[in-house]
Amino acid sequence: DVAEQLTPVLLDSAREEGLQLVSELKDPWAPCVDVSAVWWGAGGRRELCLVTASESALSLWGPLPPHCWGKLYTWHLQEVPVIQIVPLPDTCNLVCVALGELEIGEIRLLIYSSETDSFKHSLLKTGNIKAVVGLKDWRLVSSSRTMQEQQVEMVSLSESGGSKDRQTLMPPEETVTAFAEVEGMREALVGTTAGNSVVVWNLKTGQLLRKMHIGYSYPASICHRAYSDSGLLFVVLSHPHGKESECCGSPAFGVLAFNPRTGRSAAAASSGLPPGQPGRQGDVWDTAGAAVLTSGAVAVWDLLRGRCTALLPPGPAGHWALAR
Amino acid sequence: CSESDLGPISLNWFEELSAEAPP
Repeated sequence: DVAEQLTPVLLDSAREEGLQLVSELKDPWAPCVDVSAVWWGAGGRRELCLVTASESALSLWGPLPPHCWGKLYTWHLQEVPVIQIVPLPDTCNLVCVALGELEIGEIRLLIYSSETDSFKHSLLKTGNIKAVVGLKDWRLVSSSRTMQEQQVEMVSLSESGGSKDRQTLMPPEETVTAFAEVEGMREALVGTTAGNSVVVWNLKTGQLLRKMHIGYSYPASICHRAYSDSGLLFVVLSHPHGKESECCGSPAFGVLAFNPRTGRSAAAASSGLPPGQPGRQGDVWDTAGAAVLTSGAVAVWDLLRGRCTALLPPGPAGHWALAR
Repeated sequence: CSESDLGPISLNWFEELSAEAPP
């Protein structure tokens, strides 16, 4: 009910129940630029596998008993460097990847067909792509920009890896920097803009429903996830340029409650970095957030309570650089 | 977050905004 300013304190239980290193995937020839989890399988059986990306290749790893991982397949992508893996929820035998030099220039799908036991590439989109997100039900939304205009588009994917349908979404004036699906609302999508606003779309009609300013406390916020509850829209944001303050520490994630009817907002929860441990790179899944600290540790938060629940210190082999 | 801070709340905000926004 009340927006709390929670101090960044690591729960005592997190020290005891913190993250443990359970396995290592070693790929000495290729420094990792991204990692993601994917469902993979055949004949009705599927298991959670991992994909690691280097600039020129993607590797699929599967669990091997008892506690290790083996490389199942490698795709070589030598023409354009890999920038990121784009997770597509609820898909199987499919990896979506964004490629480019400094910015994303193309989005490709890599698909395995168990019927023909073969892999194939499919080019989904090209352009000067600023942001991309994979949504449930085989949908992908991206924003791209030319000198004159911005294009925001949703592509519905077919199981063979092609595009089944394309829906143009009305672009805001400002560049869209990130998208996030709204939990439990299939046709709603939120985005953040370069002008530090949250925008809301209707994915079915392509309408831009609302633009709501975030405020000046945390410039250039990035949205990760949104939930609609009791007539309010709760948006999980990270603050890549947030500054450390004495009272609140360094902000990692915040949950803002917006009233989409009026455009007004209030802070609902804030997750701060442990004192004296700056850091930024982060990711969100459901109501948990993770970030890499500059010290080389990984911190995990319960975003709705604004509490740091686990901390993984740097490993013997070095500092963590990326958390997914 | 109280209603006085955020203004009148509607459970059907998505449908209402979709009906009001330009097509």
